[in-house]
Amino acid sequence: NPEPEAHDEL
Amino acid sequence: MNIFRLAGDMTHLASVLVLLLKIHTIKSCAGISLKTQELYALVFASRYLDIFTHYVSFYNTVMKLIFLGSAFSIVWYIRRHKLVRRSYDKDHDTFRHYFIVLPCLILALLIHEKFTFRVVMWTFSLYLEAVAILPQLVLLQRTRNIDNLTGQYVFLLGAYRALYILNWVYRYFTEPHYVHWITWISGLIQTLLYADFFYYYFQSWKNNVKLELPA
Repeated sequence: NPEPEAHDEL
Repeated sequence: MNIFRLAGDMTHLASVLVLLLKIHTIKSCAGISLKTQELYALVFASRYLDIFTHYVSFYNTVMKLIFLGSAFSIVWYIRRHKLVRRSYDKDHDTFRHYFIVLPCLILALLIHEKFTFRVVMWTFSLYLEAVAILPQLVLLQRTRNIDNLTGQYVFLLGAYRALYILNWVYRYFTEPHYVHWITWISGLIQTLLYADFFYYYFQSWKNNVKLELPA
C-alpha cells in the first residue's frame, strides 16, 4: 500500500 | 487523474466559488453555518500540513492553497466583515464544535494507518470532513427560506463527495493495491449524510418549488 503521506487526493 | 476525480475537484471548487460569490458580491451569509465553515478550515489545516514538504503535483499544491485560503477567508468574512456578519444567523447556528471535533480526534488517535503526528492529523481531517456538514444541514432545516445560492452550495458539496466515491471505485479496478479503508468509509458516511438533502433538492427542482427541508 502507498503511504498515506504520499496520498495524491485532496 | 481520472474524470471522476477531476469532476469531483471541480465541483468542490465550484461550491467554494458559489459561497464566495454569495459572501463577497451579495455581502450576505444568510443560511450559511459559521460552525461548518470553521470545521472546514480545521479540516484543511490539519490535512495539508505537508503542503510544503510533500510535493505531489502543481495541480495538487494549487488546489490545496485555494481550499486553505478560501476556507479561512470565508470564516474571516463571516466573523469580521461588518456587512457580512450582520446577515449571520447566529441564533439558529447553535451546533457545538467540540461535539464534533473531540470524537473525531479520539477516533483518529484510535484508528489510523500509522501512529505519527502527520498521519493522525491526516486521519483526523478525514473523520472531521465526514461530519463537518452537520451544523450546515441543521441550520438548513431550521431556515424557512433557503435561497438559491445556499441550496446550490450544499448540493455541489454533496456532489463532490459522490464523485469522489466513483473515483475510488475506478481507481480500485484500474490501479494495483489501491485500498484505503479509512478514506473510503469516512467518505461513504460523508456522502450518506447528504442523502436526505439530495432527496428534497431534486423534489424542489422537479416540482419547480422553493427548497425547504421538513423540520
